[in-house]
Amino acid sequence: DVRTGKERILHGRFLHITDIHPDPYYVEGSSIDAVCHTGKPSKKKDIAPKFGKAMSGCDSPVVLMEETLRWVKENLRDKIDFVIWTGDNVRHDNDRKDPRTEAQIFDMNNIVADKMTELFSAGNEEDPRDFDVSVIPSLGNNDVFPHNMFALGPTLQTREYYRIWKNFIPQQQQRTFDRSASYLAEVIPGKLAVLSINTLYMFKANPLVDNCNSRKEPGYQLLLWFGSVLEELRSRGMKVWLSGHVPPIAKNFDQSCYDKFTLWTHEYRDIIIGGLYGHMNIDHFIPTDGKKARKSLFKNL
Amino acid sequence: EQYSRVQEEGATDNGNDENDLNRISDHAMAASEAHIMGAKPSNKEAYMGTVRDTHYRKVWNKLERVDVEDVEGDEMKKDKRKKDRKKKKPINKEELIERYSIVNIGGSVIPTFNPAFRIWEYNISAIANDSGFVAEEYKPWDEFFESLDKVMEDSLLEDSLSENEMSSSNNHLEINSRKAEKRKNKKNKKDDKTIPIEMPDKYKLGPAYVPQLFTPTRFVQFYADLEKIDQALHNSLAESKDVFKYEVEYTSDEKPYSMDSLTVGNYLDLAGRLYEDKDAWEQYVEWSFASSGYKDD
Repeated sequence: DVRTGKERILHGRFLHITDIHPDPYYVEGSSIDAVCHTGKPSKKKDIAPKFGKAMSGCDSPVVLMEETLRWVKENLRDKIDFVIWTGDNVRHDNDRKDPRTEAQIFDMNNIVADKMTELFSAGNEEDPRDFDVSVIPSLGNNDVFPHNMFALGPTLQTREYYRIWKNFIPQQQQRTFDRSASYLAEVIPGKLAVLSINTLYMFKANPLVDNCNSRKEPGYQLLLWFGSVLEELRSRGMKVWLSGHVPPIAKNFDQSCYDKFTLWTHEYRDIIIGGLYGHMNIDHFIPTDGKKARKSLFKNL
Repeated sequence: EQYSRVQEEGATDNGNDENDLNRISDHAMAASEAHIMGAKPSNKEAYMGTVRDTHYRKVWNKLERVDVEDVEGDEMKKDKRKKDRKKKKPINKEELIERYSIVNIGGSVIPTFNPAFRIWEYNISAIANDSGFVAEEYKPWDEFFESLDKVMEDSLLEDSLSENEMSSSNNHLEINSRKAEKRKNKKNKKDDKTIPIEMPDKYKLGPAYVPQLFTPTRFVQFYADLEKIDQALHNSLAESKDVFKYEVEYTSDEKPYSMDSLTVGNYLDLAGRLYEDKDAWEQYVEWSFASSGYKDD
């Protein structure tokens, strides 16, 4: 580790974890029909179980998050090199009686970031940035308020996330993070990096995103960041994993953003290893066609 | 609102308004869909069906056209391909693979289905005996990110400047504004730094395409079977930590994945197999929902 000078063992393994959605209002034994917050279950199937219930539409009981991190600590922590953690660390806004507020979103993200720090840090009092296992978080569409909406930085929100994730983000990237809520983590110094990409700046559902062609657009600025970082990684002979919350597929991204992002991924195929995303809860993969993206981009331009 | 506004104004230039309306409704639908992401899952099998019938079918079609010389095929395949070849130009497999990249979408901890996460394994053999890395040669990133911050700042300034220019020139040269607009568009495309240049030939394909240092070699998918855990919790008075656990759901090197590595070529072959082989597809869909047994209503 070039910063701490410590020796580190390389395992050739990493963890991708996403969409934890811990819900502090979850009550074991309450009614699933009342989003597991209140109410008397109408029948056996309507009882909210301790660790949650698949396909119920409820978020994660906090104990599910805690037991998951405990299991990771006991079974995986000492066998992995880094953790890619792709966002959505807050309950959904699905209870009119307890609407989700921005303060709650920041508080819960703080709690989860502290748990991840506690789990993977080296416990070095003098240096909170000293981790046994590097952690690379990215921003989810539920981690912002209002839902999906995220403006180009620097804003209160981008600064708040720099504060919440300050132990994960290299200090020299504070200003570019304030603008883009994206950053680069070197998981093997000089060799292997992971990009934490704020995909909300290209997400169709973000009302502040219109396209990726005008310089004022968040997506345009993000692609400026993305292209510059890829070029620098290439010049250093490094390889890189891409990561973010919303998968860069045509269904989710504005067309011009999808074409440009896919084209960057294609033209830097000498250094990009792959992309890891969350948001959709369904475990699957999508092949994206760089050549087709180029054609579509120039046709539309 | 936009729709009614356009209707009232009477669509002047149909094409543009049509596009605008499509884009607005597209964004609005994505927003509403993103909002209900938190509710009970629905139409997810239908979504996986579109993944198969659009993305995987396209790959399968192209794989079917891979030039026979590239692939040892049995006689049947050769004949079939010869017939197909008359229809469309054959494709070189390397070129086909090179045009794709893979977006991996993870299972989640939230019990939309069962809680899940993934361990990825990657090739480090070359680095083990690579004494090439010397800490002294390490190049810090401060300078780069300082300059990048300036690039982003300048591009925003540039935009407001060019906007002023455009508005002043348009005011007193109304007649030329269309030409100026055209000139601006051409200039924009040329100096649009968010469009990459083609990868120079001197760079070789990276770990996603050719097995080498950092190529992903295997993955292990973990999940927590909540139904089983809940039953165990009720059947015994054991502590949660003795009952709650993740277990291996599947790995990339077992059927039907049977991937000996995780390069783009391996993924394209898998996509083709999943499109062609019904049993493999059904197993894939069951795992995509973290073995929760999810079905559309």
